[in-house]
Amino acid sequence: KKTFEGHQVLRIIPKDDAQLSLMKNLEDMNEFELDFWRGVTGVSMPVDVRVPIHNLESVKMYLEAQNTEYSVMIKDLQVLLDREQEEMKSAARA
Amino acid sequence: SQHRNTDSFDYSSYHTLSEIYSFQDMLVAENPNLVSKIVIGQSYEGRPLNVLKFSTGGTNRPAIWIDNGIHSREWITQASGIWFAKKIVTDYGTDPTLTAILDNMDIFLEMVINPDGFYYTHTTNRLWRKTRKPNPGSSCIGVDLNRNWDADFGGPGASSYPCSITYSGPSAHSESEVKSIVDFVKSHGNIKAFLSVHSYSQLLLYPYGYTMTPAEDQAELDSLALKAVTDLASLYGTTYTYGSFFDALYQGSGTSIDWAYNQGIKYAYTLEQRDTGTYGFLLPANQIIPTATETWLALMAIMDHTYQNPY
Repeated sequence: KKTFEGHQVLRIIPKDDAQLSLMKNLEDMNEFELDFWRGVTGVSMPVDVRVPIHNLESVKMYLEAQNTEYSVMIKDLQVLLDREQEEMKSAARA
Repeated sequence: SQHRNTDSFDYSSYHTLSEIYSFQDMLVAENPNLVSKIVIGQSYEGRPLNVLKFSTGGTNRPAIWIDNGIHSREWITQASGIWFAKKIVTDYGTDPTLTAILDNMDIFLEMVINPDGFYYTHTTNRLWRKTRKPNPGSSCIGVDLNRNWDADFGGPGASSYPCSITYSGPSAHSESEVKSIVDFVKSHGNIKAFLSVHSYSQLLLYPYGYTMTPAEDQAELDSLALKAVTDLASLYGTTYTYGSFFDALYQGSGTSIDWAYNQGIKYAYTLEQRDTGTYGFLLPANQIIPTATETWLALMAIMDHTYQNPY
């Protein structure tokens, strides 16, 4: 079973066409192993992306180097998944 | 399977595929004069593609199609589908609007379009979106079923790369999960509304996605969308953005509603349920019923308009 300890979901809002283009490049980069939850659409439209823990630092540095602001939407994905799993088990018991 | 009937079923929890299949059978058994189950095909891994038919009689009546779970990780959609099914049997005979619709039209509901992907989200990878069909020549698995329809197939907004989450597949309708719906809708020939339920983003979208050219019925689709999102917001204040797929979201080719619209099904909409970016695909279970309830108001607005405006 695949787990997601330490994976974060980042929210990035491209502010201009240059940042939009940067996000599109990011979408095509396989090396970061990114999973786009909400894809790149347009300027001011949020992009949500799951970043594996081993690439978090690189991705954040990449964004910061390009002056692209981001926020952490989900701090540790596995925590939420564990909670969901526990709720399902509890409901099944009930 | 541990639930004895659909009254005691826990609608405020996420359920496995086998529990959903059991629910469907219970609902049919409890309401033999209203609900029947049609198996329209099989998924790649051999799971049945079940559609519930809600009908009060007649032959080949005009009908409404609703589907959930084309992207398997969007769990709120399959959970809402269960709630919709129960809502239909509960409200028929008590809610005058739904009763009038069902006295004249049929409703077809496919709760889990992508059962292989859904099963995989429960067993192996909670965040899986596509099917589970291997792609020859690639180590990457699966096709994005909402890029596999014959509507500018393979155009901008879809990927020809099997590892992409928007991989279109090798050809239009190559996936049995899509082909089964296409064959069913075509052979029925009297579907008047085609409603696809997704999450997350809180959007109500109508054709087109593959082109910025407005649909012929854009004005009507747009005003109906406004009515639907207004009704939806009346319950909890949840705000939806609405517009054409192209304008309100992004360019996407090979999508289900564009195909449906080009088949002559005028009322073709995609809904994107809660939220806008707190939980994403991990919407807490305590939001299932509120989300389904508000979504139902939008669906009812579209279904009632479809009934009131025959074409």
